[in-house]
Amino acid sequence: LMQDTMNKMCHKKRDALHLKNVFNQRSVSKNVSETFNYVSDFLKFVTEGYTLLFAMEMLDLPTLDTVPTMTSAEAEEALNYVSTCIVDTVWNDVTVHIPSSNLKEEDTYGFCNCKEDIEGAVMIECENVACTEGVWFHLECVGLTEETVPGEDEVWFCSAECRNSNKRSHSASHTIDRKFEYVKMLLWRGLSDMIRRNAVRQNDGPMITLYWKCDLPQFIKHNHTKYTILGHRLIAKFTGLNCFLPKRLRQDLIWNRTINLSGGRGTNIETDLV
Amino acid sequence: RKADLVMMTDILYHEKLTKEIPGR
Repeated sequence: LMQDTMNKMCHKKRDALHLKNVFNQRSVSKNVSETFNYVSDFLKFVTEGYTLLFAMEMLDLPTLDTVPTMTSAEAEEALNYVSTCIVDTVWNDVTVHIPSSNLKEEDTYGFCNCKEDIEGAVMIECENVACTEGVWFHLECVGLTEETVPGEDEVWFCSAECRNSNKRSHSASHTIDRKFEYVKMLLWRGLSDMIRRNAVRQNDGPMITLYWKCDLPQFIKHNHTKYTILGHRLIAKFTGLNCFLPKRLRQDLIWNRTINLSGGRGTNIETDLV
Repeated sequence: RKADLVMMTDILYHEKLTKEIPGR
């Protein structure tokens, strides 16, 4: 996951690459397996930095050392407010939506309102690429004839909704603040890495397992077949009705996932890293 | 404190994530 983050973060002339140079992080390389600890620290640094910048922007603080003038109660309220705001802003939907059209039988005719395959009928295409009604329509079904059909230069939409949504998507692509989207992505991935790191430091087995669960869509999306299989097997071993491990082994899998080299609380590290 | 802000954001992020995972 960290490698995916680095691929996205340090792509071309992105901010993270710039930050790496400005803060002289020469040991950080794009290849995570070579410099794991440096990358991990850098990611933490960048995440903390952007979180603080976000707060400075919201509370209108000119420098990082400016102390806002507020009572301790107000400060606590502001802290809650700012944190909630950051999380809500960077939040990505983690649930997977499967479009219902994928579940239909393959041989269903997917075009036109009538959903019937009329042989030899002339069809017209809706200009909205995201048209949900079928994209191609029989002239008869939309009240057109070969004489009244729009010319090649003219645009045609099957409905007012398609016309409006096409307008919206056009204007949206011009108004997207790419820099902001990039920072949001960075923060989302950074925070995501941070909570996993905390779970490992505390050897919080149930949480680590839970994170494996929410990482599955990421593994599938980025074609990490090995981790998809590993994660799936791990989760299947102790959740639901299919749990097939004896209690002792289950306990071992949940709680024996980290190693504490230096002793003390909150200093566990990943077993595979050791 | 700066560390409080980062920690608080982290906690809220964690809470929001665990709320959304089905079958917990």
